[in-house]
Amino acid sequence: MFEARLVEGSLLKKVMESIKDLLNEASWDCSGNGMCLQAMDSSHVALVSLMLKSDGFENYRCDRSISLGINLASMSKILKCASNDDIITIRAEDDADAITFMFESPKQDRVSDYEMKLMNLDTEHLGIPDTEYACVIKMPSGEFSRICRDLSVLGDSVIICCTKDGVRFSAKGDLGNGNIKLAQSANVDKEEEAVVVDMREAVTLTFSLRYLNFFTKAAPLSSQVSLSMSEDVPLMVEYKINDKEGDSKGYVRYYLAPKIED
Amino acid sequence: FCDQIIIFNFFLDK
Repeated sequence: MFEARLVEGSLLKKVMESIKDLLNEASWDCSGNGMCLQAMDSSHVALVSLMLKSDGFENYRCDRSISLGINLASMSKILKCASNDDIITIRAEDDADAITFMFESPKQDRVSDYEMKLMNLDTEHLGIPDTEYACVIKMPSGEFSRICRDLSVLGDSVIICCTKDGVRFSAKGDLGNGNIKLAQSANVDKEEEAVVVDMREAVTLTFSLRYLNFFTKAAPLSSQVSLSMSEDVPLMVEYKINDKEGDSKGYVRYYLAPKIED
Repeated sequence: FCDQIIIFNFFLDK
């Protein structure tokens, strides 16, 4: 038996919004540690690694590890039937061919449940090595979304250049070119508005804006995003999943393979 | 013009 109850149900709605445009289907691997999902997009260019920690749920029961094969578009449609302030409970019997979502209003005066068929998925799991990145950039997630959106006007790719002075995002195309430079924040009252660069060595890499724009769908989960880069390895874009109190409930990490000069 | 590398090249099959 698997059962997980999340009082701040809107977090699960946001998690689904952050992956549904990038992935068609994936397995939720449920264990005592929590719910994990790892999947590549259909082009095998990007990888999503998602964790919802068991102690982030108000109730969490997982008698034995199970893998729930899910059509993510269907799950997203069902979660849209939950109000933002609903409490969401996910339930699956061992060896079941369906999963149940229960939505309770805060006053408990409206309870709905939806059953969704599970899929048999032959999932490939990739080993993600622990990496010491040459640069880790932390910035407001809204700022990163805006940069990706604005530079998409100019081209398909963005060059991210990280030096000790700050970060430069550049794009060029038939229209012309554009550059956005962010300096490290000297003094910020609010931590979530800070731009912080932790740099061992300068890095310049090129990435597809189309994928980065998919990743920015996770911005409602977190006020800050971190971009971790090293030469010739995939970029890691991480949004931490925090509740209203700021406690960590997990993360959404996206890995994107770089583009190279033809 | 740039070529997109696929992610398979970096991570190992488990």
